[in-house]
Amino acid sequence: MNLFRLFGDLSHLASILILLHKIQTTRSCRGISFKTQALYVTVFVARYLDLFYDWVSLYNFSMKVFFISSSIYILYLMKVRFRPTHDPSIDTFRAEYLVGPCVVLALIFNYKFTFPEVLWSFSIFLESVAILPQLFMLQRTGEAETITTHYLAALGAYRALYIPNWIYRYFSEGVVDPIAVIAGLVQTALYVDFFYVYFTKVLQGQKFELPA
Amino acid sequence: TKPVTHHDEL
Repeated sequence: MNLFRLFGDLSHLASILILLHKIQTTRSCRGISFKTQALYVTVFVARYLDLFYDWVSLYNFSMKVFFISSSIYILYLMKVRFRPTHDPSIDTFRAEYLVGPCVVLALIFNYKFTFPEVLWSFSIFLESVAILPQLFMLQRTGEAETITTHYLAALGAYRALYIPNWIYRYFSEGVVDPIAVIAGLVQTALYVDFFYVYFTKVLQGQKFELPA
Repeated sequence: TKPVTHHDEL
C-alpha cells in the first residue's frame, strides 16, 4: 500500500458517499445514469467475488464488501425508492455496446484462461468505460447539479491516482500489470473533458454548463 | 520486470 493508492481508494469511497448524500438529501436521482450505476454493480460483482476465497487484508475485504453493497443499494434507490425521479428517456447510451466488446477483450486479454481471471479482466475493461453512459447523459443535458459534478470528480480522481501508484509499484516492487494500467489510462482519459470544465467552472463557483 | 497481476488492488 502506498499513499497514491490509499488516496485513490479514499476518493472512490468519497465518490460513493457523495452520490448517496446527493440522492438522500435531494430525494432524487435526477442527473444520474442508471446504466452507469448498473455497470458498476457488474464490475464490482465480477471482480470482488474473490472475497469469498481469497484473503488479502481486512482493508481489502471491507472495501470490497462496501463497494458491492453500496452499488446495489444505489440501484435500489434509483429503481424503487426514488423511481419517479429517474428519467430513462435521457439515459439512452446503449450499454450492451460496452459489455459485448469487454467480454471479447477479456477472453483475449487475461493472465490465465480461467473463469475468475477472465471475469477479473472483464471487470477491469468494463470499469474503464462504465462512466460513458453518465458522461453521455451530461453531454445531452449540457448541465449538471454541482453535487453531481463533485461525485464525478471524486470518481475520476480515483483511477487517476492509481496511475502514480502503478509507477511507484514499478520502481519499488518491480511489478507491472499491463491490463490494469492500459485500462486505467483509458478510464482516466475519458474524464479529461469533464475535468477541464470542472476546474475552470465548478471550482470557480460557477454552474457546470457545457458550451452550446 | 515480471508481469505480476495486482489482484491485491481494488
